[in-house]
Amino acid sequence: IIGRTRHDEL
Amino acid sequence: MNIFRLAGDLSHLAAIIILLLKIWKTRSCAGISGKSQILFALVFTTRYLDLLTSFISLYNTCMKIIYIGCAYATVHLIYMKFKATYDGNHDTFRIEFLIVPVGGLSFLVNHDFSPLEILWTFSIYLESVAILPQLFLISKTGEAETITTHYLFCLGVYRALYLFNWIWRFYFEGFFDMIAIVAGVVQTILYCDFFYLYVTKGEKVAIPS
Repeated sequence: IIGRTRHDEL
Repeated sequence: MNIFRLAGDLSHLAAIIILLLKIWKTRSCAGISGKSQILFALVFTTRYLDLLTSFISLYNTCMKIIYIGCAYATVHLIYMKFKATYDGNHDTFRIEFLIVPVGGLSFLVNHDFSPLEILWTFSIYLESVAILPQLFLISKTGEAETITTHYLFCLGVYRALYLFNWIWRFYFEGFFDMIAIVAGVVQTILYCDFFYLYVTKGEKVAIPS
């Protein structure tokens, strides 16, 4: 998965 | 969530709290770059706007709120409460030289040309260089207090652990985010010189100018 808008990291 | 990611987050949290407590307990922010702290507050603000648009987990939401809250509390202590102890004469790094190019780059190289995504990209790029005013201040004054070096160490370890987290995620989840990885590598490299001094000199660290 490259470049998703929903970022799950801090 | 893997062990590197969790340890990285906790190291980041430790760094932020070490700094807050240091300023609070000593009633002084001498040796701390207010400009770096403003940049970190800006980083968290622009990155965590997604608090308003998407929910990921309770852990994620809580940590974001804590990071933002602590960042503004730190800025408040430096520029308001303990302003008299602030090392303004030495904290002379020009942050517009970071913000302007980073802003331009986030418009040019991003995953998606939308406001939130550009702001997220901006925060990633800005975080990678936000420590420069602090390192600049230390090189000007010639030394840093032990507790300040612990703060910097935790902050550097945090991004280094994230690199391992990304390697892990690439192998086990097939996930990688090129923007975060490149910026994270740059950020970690900026700490390498400091890591070397921290390990070899231990206590008092002076970055040769």
